[in-house]
Amino acid sequence: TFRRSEIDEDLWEEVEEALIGADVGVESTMDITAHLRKAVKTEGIKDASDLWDLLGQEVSRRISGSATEILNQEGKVFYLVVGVNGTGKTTSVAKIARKLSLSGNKVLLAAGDTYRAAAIEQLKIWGERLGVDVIAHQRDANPSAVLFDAIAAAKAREVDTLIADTSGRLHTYENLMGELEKMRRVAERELDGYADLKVLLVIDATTGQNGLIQAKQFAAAVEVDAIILTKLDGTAKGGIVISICDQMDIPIAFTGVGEGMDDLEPFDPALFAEALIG
Amino acid sequence: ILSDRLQQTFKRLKGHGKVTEAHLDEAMKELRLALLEADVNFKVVKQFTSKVKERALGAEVMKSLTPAQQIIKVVREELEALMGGQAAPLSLSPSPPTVMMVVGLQGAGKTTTCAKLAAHYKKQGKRTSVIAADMQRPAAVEQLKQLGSDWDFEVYSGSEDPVTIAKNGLEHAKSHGHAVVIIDTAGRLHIDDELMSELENMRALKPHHVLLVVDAMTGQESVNLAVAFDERVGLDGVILTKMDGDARGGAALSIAQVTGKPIRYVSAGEKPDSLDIFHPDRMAQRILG
Ligand SMILES: Nc1nc2c(ncn2[C@@H]2O[C@H](COP(=O)(O)OP(=O)(O)OP(=O)(O)O)[C@@H](O)[C@H]2O)c(=O)[nH]1
Ligand SMILES: Nc1nc2c(ncn2[C@@H]2O[C@H](COP(=O)(O)OP(=O)(O)OP(=O)(O)O)[C@@H](O)[C@H]2O)c(=O)[nH]1
Ligand SMILES: [Mg+2]
Ligand SMILES: [Mg+2]
Repeated sequence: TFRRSEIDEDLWEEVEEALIGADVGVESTMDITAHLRKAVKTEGIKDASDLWDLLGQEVSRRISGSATEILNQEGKVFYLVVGVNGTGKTTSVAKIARKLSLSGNKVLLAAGDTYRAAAIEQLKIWGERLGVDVIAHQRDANPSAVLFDAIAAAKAREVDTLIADTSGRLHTYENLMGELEKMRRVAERELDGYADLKVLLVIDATTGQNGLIQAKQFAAAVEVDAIILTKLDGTAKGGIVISICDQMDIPIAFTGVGEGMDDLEPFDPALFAEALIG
Repeated sequence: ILSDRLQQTFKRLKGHGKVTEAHLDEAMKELRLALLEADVNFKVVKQFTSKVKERALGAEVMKSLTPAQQIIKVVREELEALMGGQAAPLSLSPSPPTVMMVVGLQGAGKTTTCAKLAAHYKKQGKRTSVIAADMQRPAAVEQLKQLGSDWDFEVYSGSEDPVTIAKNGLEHAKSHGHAVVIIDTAGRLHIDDELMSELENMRALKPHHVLLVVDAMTGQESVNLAVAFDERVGLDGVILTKMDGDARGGAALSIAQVTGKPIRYVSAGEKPDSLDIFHPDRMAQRILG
């Protein structure tokens, strides 16, 4: 809630700072405050607490959740989990596997990060903890080859969900984005209709304005179906997703709220908006 | 980019007339937007722009025929002064081993940075080990062992709690004549009281350098996290990672402003040679876009 009770220029500054401080970014902040100023005029709002509610609604209407689609999986699905380095992809793969296997899905994992030290071992440990198999090659193997084998195994075992971890990559590397594009093409070809292919982009809530560029670049390379916003158990608010949803219409599927296998929550726009404005 | 925006602002406002304080205020608005877009914390932006305006009210800008350029000059100077003035590598202790403790949020790049530092000192002919004190992340110790094998440095590991492992690792380094020992710690939230206390206990082992590793794409929370780590653990320096991305890196300015601690290194890649001394002038240029 606001510190002040009347709607004056100081309050508008407070609104701006709440949004900017939450990494909403200049453009979206200006857009939101413009909408609010108009609403205050046309609806004759006098009370700051009413403005507060309006702010929450304005934020909430700009973002959408898609957890139900994933959790109520109908056909078979192949998830390709992507994103820049260190955002929480491998841990999120484990968390999603956890949710889906708890609800009765037969899950298989693919250790698609064949580059980073101990990436394969890290995913294998999660597989053991989850009771889920992991298809892996050796370090420095071709990641597309891992996907090839994982999809073949998924078909042979009639798996419901195959989740592929990939190595962290900065979108500034054309060759790495090219490698990701190739992985998607290989997966589509090998799946051959066996399962829907969905790309999940993992974004760290501590990320500032670069998060929007990440979403644009990854979407351009492999098309992104939904976002997983991690590390919301910290103090960062993840406001950059407002710009992402606004400009690119990509829903948020889940939020990561810790380092354990159960620390994944379905994205709720209203709760997120409430937490964001503080 | 900012210099163009300022040129436009002055052209539009003053035409061929004198520069007024009102014009300066408009210019400071442009500066504020540019810094916020670069992820500089909004409170730091407030302080910074008022400092720039204060200097800009002097003759160098007000009497200049090219006020936009003069303001950019002032901005650059203030940015560079804030972020450390000159580049300086970490000092090594006259009585080895020099102990470095590396801390930060989850996924910032600590383990990789520890490995790069180790490779760097090894290349200088200094016997170096890294203590694998992250007992929480799956395969964290294995990650360091593989990096140690890839990049040729020793890894000390154990099965006790992190502080005991660090203590034992330091004794091992001393008795084996290591010149440099680097402690890799588990990523943690600055609001996790228990894990921050663990770091305080590790700090009691008296490292020469406590380095905060920060992801260059960090947004507004850079201030809160840096202040928390500095207040609880005490920082000697900061290392900015993933600078090979295109994040503007405003977190560097935010952290420099609120902690006063120097940024020592910049990491720009995943290979051992991608650790460079921090250059304030290059960072200023990057933040200004
Ligand atoms: N607090 C918190 N930590 C998280 C969360 N998600 C992941 N982490 C931690 O963030 C760190 C990085 O997670 P990873 O899963 O290895 O990230 P990644 O994207 O796979 O990293 P790379 O493969 O190296 O690019 C680990 O220490 C995780 O435990 C979260 O929601 N909250
Ligand atoms: N492109 C790029 N990647 C980096 C850089 N520094 C680290 N990384 C990558 O970032 C990811 C995370 O690095 P880690 O060293 O595992 O991070 P960490 O801080 O030890 O993570 P936790 O121990 O889980 O907290 C890995 O994929 C690294 O290879 C860098 O400067 N540039
Ligand atoms: Mg990973
Ligand atoms: Mg680590």
